[in-house]
Amino acid sequence: YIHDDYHDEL
Amino acid sequence: MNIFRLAGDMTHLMSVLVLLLKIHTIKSCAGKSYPCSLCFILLESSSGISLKTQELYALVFATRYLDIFTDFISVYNTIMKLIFLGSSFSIVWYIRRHKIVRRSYDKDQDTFRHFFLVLPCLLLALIINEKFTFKEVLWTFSLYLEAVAILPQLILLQRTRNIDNLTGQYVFLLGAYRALYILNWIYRYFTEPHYVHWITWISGLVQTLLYADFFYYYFSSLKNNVKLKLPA
Repeated sequence: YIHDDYHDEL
Repeated sequence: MNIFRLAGDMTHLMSVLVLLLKIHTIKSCAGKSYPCSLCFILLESSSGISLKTQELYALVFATRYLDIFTDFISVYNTIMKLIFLGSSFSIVWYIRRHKIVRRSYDKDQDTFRHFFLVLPCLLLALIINEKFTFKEVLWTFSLYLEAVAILPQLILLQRTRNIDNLTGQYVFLLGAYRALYILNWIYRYFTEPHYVHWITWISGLVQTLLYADFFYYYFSSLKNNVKLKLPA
């Protein structure tokens, strides 16, 4: 899963 | 990616396209000779678009997409970010600078001092954030600011006598996209074990709730087939 560092949503 | 988020992004994209269509309509109007009735209405009455909201949205995207060149997530993600950045800044430019479009902007009505929204959001982002780094604080700031960015537009709509369809649809789509994102967050909460982002969820919920009364008047105007009108 996407680790917290960056945000994968717009 | 899930269907709710895709639907949300498409709805958001639609809202931007509706606004660009409206600006294009105003522009093309001026080329024609009077008295084209639509042109007369468009150019004489205010466009009903709040420049303040557009400027806040440009700031939202500028502070949220700082990682556009550092963190590559997907082609879709990058393209959508470029579209939202490009469209929000060009809409601000059109309303401020374009010789025709700016005539349809009613700055006497669009008086919300949006600076009073920026500062509290920035202070709140400095206090409540997931991680105290430059990027994370600005990203959190963009979330808080987006939640309240629609306020100048909603207040302008209350003052605008006849809200034309494109403006009503623009605001509706803008509210609907965040409502779809809430469904996306619920879906991700149940399908991804570590996916918990309280700040995003609460900001998104506040943002959608601010549209509640607009949604009510929008749907009742659709149902009764009457012109959309917000009570002052």
